Amino acid sequence: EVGQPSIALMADAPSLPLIQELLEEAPGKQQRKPQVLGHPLQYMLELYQRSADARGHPRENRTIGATMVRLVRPLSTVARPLRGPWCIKTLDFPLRPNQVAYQLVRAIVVYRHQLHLAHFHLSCHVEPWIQKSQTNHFPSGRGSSKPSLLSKAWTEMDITQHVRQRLWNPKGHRVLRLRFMCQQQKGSEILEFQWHGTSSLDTAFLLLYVNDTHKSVQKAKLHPRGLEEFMGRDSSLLLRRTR
Amino acid sequence: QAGRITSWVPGFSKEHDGPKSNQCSLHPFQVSFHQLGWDHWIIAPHVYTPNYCKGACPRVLHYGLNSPNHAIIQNLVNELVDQSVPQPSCVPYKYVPISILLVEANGNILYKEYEDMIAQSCTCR
Repeated sequence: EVGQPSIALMADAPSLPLIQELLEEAPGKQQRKPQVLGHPLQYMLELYQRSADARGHPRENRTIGATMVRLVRPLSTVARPLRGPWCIKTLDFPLRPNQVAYQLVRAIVVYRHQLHLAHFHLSCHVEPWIQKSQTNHFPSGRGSSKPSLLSKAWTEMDITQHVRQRLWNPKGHRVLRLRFMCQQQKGSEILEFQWHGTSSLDTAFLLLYVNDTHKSVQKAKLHPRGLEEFMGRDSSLLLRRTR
Repeated sequence: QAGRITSWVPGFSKEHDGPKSNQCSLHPFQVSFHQLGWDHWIIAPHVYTPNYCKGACPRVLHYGLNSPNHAIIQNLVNELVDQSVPQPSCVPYKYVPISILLVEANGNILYKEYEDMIAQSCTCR
């Protein structure tokens, strides 16, 4: 069982990546399955059905373009009350400490661009949270031209460049911070709005498309060049001995 | 060719290999993630078909088994030189990956293709 000492010992062996992953990613048996419902789960189920058959065999014609897709939910949100017609929420997406060991293929933020809450009809978009004096690397347009798994109220935005430049390096921040900004639709009466009834999960999530590079690292270790270098060192030893 | 070699392997007869049904081959096998104790975090698929290889390796390893030269020599060593050297074993030869959708401890959802998870053919080595 996951978490037992014998498996913990096995995880020390670098040649057991599956065991390592089970320890890192699997919730403990005693832990209840985290509650994941709603749009994120639906989105990932559709992505799965497009990419693999019912028995788990990856489809030949899959267009996913990566061997791994992680859906990251916002960790915390700070909501600011309405300022004029605008209301703003700050979303923090935590990245895993070892995440940069993987090759980033694509980063997408998926968010609701239309919110209908009680008497409010809001149009929304996301922006990077960037300190003043830094430039905005987000695309100016909204949405994605790729075939979407989304219903009408949701939009995808490609933020690969932003994530790659600011977060995908060993010294990068471990948190992607975005601003989720909503405006009351024109013509509707401006009312005092609070973010009641909108959890962070209801408004946005992050998708990281990555490739596992562990295999290529292992292959590199076994690459003949390594052997050549070793042989080179060895032959110099031999030469010294001869001398 | 196996037919020609068998004529000079001392004491060789086809009966030595036992019934064909017992020879090294791929056996389909399905297990649920519930049985493995992983159903609390794996969303899809519900079942997993790892398969397995089982059976006796024949005394003369034919091409269909994709055995490396070493296995052929080891078989001859067992046969002709030293029986304490074991015969080759029946093991998987080719694998295919499986795609898994799982929920992580922190509630994030992961789609991942795991390599070498399903045995597709067998070999003696």
